[in-house]
Amino acid sequence: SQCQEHVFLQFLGLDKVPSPPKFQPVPYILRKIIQDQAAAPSAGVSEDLCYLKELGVRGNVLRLLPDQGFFLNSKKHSQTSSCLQKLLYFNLSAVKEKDQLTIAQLGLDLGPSTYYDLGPELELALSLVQKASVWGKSIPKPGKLFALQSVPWPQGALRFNLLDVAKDWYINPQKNAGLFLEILVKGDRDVEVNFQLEDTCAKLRRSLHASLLVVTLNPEQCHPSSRKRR
Amino acid sequence: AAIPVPKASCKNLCHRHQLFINFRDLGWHKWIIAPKGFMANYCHGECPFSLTTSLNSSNYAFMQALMNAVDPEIPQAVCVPTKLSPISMLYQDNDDNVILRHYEDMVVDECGCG
Repeated sequence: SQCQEHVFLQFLGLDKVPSPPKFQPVPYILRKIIQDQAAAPSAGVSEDLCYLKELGVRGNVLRLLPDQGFFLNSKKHSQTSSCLQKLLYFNLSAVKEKDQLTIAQLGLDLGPSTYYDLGPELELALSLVQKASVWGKSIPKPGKLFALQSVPWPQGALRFNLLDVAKDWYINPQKNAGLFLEILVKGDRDVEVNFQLEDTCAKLRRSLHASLLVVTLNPEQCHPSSRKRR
Repeated sequence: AAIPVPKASCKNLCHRHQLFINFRDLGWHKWIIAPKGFMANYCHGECPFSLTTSLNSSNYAFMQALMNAVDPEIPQAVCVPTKLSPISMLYQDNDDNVILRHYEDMVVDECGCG
């Protein structure tokens, strides 16, 4: 039966039985899709399995890739506006060769109300890492600025479209050196606020959660002719 | 004309039976996040020649049943799924990726002789 199980797992796209130490948090969108799919047969709805109406794109596999990067030691907050710096890294090797990327969305969750009471306005800067560095030996440097966004209050997970970047990484994996994330604090601050800021930045480091939602379409499983007519 | 179905053998005729797959029974609950299980069903029952035409049979099953009547060495048609539907599964792989994928032909909706 183990042999049969192994064959079936390969059919599911797995090399061996997964044994995750703990489950990753599942975003609402994935839970909603699976709940809708479970309800569809009873509602008599025939679903097109190659179209994700919740995201409005063609695709038959959704993957939520965890961030495998690390925090970088930023300077003291009293000296600079930098609150935290982090290398974000996503391993795209799970995406198979024949798959076509239709969505690559970075999700950044800064945590629940960690800086709400304090009231500093944060600014978030995302850059592509300049070049692949040998981890642990050289510090990743920010390259081309990808996004700069003001975050005046906690507003849930922030989302960034990384489709073009991810396509590039997918075609040339050696180009995937990750993303450089920096969270900055805007405005002038007095000594007391600076003290609180240290605490806020430490909380942000603990609560920050990044993931990459990737949707792919397998042309062998999703023929153009199977698409529903509008 | 409709073929009369013998009442006594009805329960033995090819039809769909309920089968709930509980992932915990397979140890798959350790990596499948949702669903916890699903009603997969299965097909079981006899496909006698006299009822082949009334049991959602394929033309091939009919021919096989006909041949079985001529030569008993040839097995009877068998009870198989004739309509299947997909399910979606949310699971976590060894790289901690959370994956949502649709799998076709996971649930037996209808059975017939084939």
